[in-house]
Amino acid sequence: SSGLPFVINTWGGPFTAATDAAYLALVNGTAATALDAVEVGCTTCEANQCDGSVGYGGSPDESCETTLDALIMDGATFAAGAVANLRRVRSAVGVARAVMEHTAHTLLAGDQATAFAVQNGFVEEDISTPDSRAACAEWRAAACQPNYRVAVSPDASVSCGPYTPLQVDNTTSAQTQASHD
Amino acid sequence: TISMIAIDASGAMAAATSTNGASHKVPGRVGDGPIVGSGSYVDGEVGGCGATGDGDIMMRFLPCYQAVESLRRGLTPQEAADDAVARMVRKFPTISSGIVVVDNQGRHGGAGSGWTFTYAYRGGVMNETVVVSVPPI
Repeated sequence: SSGLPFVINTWGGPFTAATDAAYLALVNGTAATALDAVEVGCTTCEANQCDGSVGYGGSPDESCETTLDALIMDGATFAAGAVANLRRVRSAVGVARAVMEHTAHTLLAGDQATAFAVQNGFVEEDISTPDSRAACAEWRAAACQPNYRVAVSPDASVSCGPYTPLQVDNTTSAQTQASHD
Repeated sequence: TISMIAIDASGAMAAATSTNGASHKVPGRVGDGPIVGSGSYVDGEVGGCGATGDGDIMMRFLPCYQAVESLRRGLTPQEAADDAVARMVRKFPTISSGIVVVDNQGRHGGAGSGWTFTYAYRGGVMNETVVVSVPPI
């Protein structure tokens, strides 16, 4: 161990800005707690978009929309808050903290999570970017490849939708390698 | 995906994860990021964990819960990380995964599969962040 305070996170490169932000917030006292520090770190990554896998304008879905997932957890109290499929709000970890602090729930999802975010002072806005719209357009131009749909018609490995379900063989488990979180 | 664990000067711990998920996912899909014990997990009595990778698979294994419980049973952070990844690789040999594990003293380790996973840390009086590269299991 290098001693306390201490911050550690997945990935290097652009993600080290988040490491530094969280660490310096603890050292400088702008983060009063470890909980504040991880929020500062993840918020930094969301604002910077890190490598494109965090924050607005990344990983568009089939409909070209960017949605966000986030979780925050207090190691002392086991309090936790999370948002899933958060739409049209940039500060996912901030909304997760609001879920933790202003509800007795752990996870809110989708449009209702967006409504909760707005109720708690977060701004609802378009979180796609020219880059994310272009990535989605390129995906559609490439016959929607790679693709997570399985056992559908038309064959999702070569065609875009709309899709209808086919008979499923439950003896095997589908594992696609199209992308990752 | 960023998944982060912090320990403040008093030893209090917290964890968080933020992600925009997988590109070209089916609308409505949610991965491992916001799932307690999967995207991250922390128990200040023991340590914390953060994860990234193929969330559709990883969320079935709760690798961060597994890793923190392994710390509780006496494994080192490196052993706990290796064990959690190995459990997923055993069932899904081609999975892309990465987890970082830290105990409540700041001792840390990482493990991954399917790619060269990296993690970053800074603590004590370090002047800059250090990045660790982890060869795949």
